[in-house]
Amino acid sequence: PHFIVYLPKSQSNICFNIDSEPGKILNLVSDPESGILVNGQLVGAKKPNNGKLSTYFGKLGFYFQKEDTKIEISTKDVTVSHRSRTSVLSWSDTAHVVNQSVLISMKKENAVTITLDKGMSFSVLLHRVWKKHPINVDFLGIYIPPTNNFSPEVHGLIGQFMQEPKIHIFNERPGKDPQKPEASMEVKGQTLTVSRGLQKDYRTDIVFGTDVPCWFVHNNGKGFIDGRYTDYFVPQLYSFLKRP
Amino acid sequence: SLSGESEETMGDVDQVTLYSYKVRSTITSRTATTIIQSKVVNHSPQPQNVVFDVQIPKGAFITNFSMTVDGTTFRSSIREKTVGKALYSQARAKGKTAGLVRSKALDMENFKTEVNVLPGAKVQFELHYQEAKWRKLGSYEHRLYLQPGKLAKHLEVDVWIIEPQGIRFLHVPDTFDGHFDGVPVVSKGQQKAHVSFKPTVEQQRICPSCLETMVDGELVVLYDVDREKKAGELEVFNGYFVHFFAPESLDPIPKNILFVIDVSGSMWGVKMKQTVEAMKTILDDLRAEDQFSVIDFNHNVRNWRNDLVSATKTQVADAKRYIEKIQPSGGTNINEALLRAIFILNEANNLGLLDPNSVSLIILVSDGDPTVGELKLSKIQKNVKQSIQDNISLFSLGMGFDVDYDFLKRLSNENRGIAQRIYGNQDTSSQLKKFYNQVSTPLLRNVQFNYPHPSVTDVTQNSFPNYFGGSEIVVAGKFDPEKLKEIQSIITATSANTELVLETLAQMDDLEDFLSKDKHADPDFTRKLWAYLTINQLLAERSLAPTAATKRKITKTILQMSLEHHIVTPLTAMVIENEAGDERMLADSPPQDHSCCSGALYYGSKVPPDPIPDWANASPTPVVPMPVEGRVLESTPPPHVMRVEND
Repeated sequence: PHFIVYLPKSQSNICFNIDSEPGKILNLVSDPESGILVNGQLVGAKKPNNGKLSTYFGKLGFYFQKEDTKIEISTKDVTVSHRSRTSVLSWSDTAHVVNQSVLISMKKENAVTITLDKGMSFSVLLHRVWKKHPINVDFLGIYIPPTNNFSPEVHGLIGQFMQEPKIHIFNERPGKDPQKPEASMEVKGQTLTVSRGLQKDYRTDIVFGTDVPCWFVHNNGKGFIDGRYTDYFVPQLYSFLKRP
Repeated sequence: SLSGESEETMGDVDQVTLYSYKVRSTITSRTATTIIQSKVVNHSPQPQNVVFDVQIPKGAFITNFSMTVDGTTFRSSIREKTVGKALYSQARAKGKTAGLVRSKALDMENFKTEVNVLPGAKVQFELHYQEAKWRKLGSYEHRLYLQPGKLAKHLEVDVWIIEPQGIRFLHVPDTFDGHFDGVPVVSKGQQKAHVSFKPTVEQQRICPSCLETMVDGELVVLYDVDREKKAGELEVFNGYFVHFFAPESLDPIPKNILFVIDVSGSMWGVKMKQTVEAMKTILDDLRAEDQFSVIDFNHNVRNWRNDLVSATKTQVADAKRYIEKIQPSGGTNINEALLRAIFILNEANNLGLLDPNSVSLIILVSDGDPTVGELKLSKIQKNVKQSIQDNISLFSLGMGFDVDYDFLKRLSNENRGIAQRIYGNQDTSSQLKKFYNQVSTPLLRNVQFNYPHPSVTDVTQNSFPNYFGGSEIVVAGKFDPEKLKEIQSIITATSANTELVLETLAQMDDLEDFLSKDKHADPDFTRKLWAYLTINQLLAERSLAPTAATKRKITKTILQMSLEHHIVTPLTAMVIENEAGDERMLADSPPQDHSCCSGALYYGSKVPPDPIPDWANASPTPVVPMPVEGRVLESTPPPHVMRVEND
């Protein structure tokens, strides 16, 4: 999956990819204090392309501890568990489901929005590919608005950026690839070489997406994210991140 | 059934021959139209009486009958009852009669025509009827009663099933004790299936040298449609729509259930034995989160526990022991028994002892009329209606033929439940269990279907207190195709753990293409199903009408619809006459408990459409587009390249 992190103070989009393997579960948001957890499980393409097997989010798990609600979103359906009871919704329906203070709005074959009372929301987009495509598989995208008020302790691959890191981008220069300029970026006490690139925001155009220019951090975001991406692997879909 | 034998290969020649007996059923989206046709030749030297006697499911609507006797054709027309009788009395056909008679068999009635046929004459009968297929315990059951009465030179049964939603499974169980193994031929596609049953004369024989036919029973076709894709299926066509709703993947809602069992003297013997047997299975089936108790009544009312108790193994075992010891005797005090059950549930509710998300059910099992206490049925109805709370549904099971089934039906329909007849002459225990299994898994409460667009009209019952797993709620209505190209529906409901709103959009051309491709598909199915539902629900509402004026108004509507849609209902009769109009027969429906949509598990109510609840109207999180700050310094890959940055 590719990540786009918008940093409001720096007015910059920083992006990175995580190249891992199918089945791995990445922690995206871990906020034990507000009892909010978001994990994503990777699914692989049907087969490698140019020797490389692409991976995507195939399943997303949301756990709202205080509301005793778990929401598992897969490319097949959406399962809502509240206390000990479960309802399964299908992507073929347009549905709204509310229990206690969690509202789930599904738009048929398109998107799920999860809204909590406390001004917290998450959007998940469904990318449905042609079933017979030799390589591509259905996959999901997750969008977390910067307005979500997590606790200051929030972490995770995405959660950590709720506390915006200071960055300084300088010395823009032509890159090895003439079409892709480079620059140096100071962040978290390190200086990284970043490349100018394009990522996609699919919320307004689910097929072609909207180009989002950004500064791309290589090596699975090393230097930009705390630690290494492998630090964000969790064993279960609803495991909180164990932080050092 | 036809008297006498037929031609060379099938017995002596001087009798009546059944030349062909053909049954063709087409089911298009749960709407079944069946045509039964038979051809007979009188080979005997003297006039013979020929009877055309077919069993049709109760609740089916006869729509057409024609008969050709020795070249003279008789056609049917649907008339208002008294008009029909008057026409008939003006020109009674000689040697010919027709009629609809109550059947002795389970849930069936007979259409019977008798004609006196001259030597050498040929007769052809053809009857059309339609019905809705109700989903029960996870499948639709189509039963065809085959009773040719004798060996037929051509015996052919064809069932075509066309389901735009997709056919999940289809099964033809053996109902002839293995005699016709391998004869039914099933071909099944994604959305269409065909079952043919065409035994040769030899295969029809009871034994190789016998002259009797083995074909005397039911051909049953079971099937279900694809469901995992979506909870509801909205089918729009020709100015009508039908909405099928049967969500599956929801956790059961806990139930508070009170069994109210008649143990009066008339229950003594097999009935009680079978009831106890069924109850033991039913109690074992309760879930841990359910609460229950048992009330047994005759002229006295007793309860196993004064309050509801959780269905733990211990409690269930104790309840079973209690039931086993019951000895039926004495009179029948239905009023007191029901008021006791209602009191227990109301009390528990008022004391906050019930799960707020639970469903409360009363299941009354009785085989007779009240003989002790309040005897006036309307008073009992009034007492029950006044004391029962809105969150309680009353289901009544009438055992045998002594019970006033109409009373039980009214009692249930006006208290959010339904009544069902339990036939004493069949395995009572399995009927009781089968009924219980239909209501044992409540999945949704307060289900309401809304069609907000003003040009949607004449919507059938659209509000239901419960939805039970394995069943299906069907709502239909009309719309103006000129004004509306697609229909929006909003279903609101409460599941075990959430409030639910389901929105569906459907347009006509979804089906147009599909139906046009199949010569068997009935393009009229939406209209037929809408009419079937509407008339059945009106018949039930008519029996609950609070005033004579209301009753008259409903009667008028039913009559008008019956005539418009050519349907034999309790208010119409079928006049069968020859072209000259000087020979007429009258097929009148018997006085019957025309239970609303026999087989339907729901008796809902009509409520005006509600808008989407506020909480569901919350516009999804505003899409804050990623800020696209200053353009990139250099040109980047053309935007159509579906690629993102990568290492």
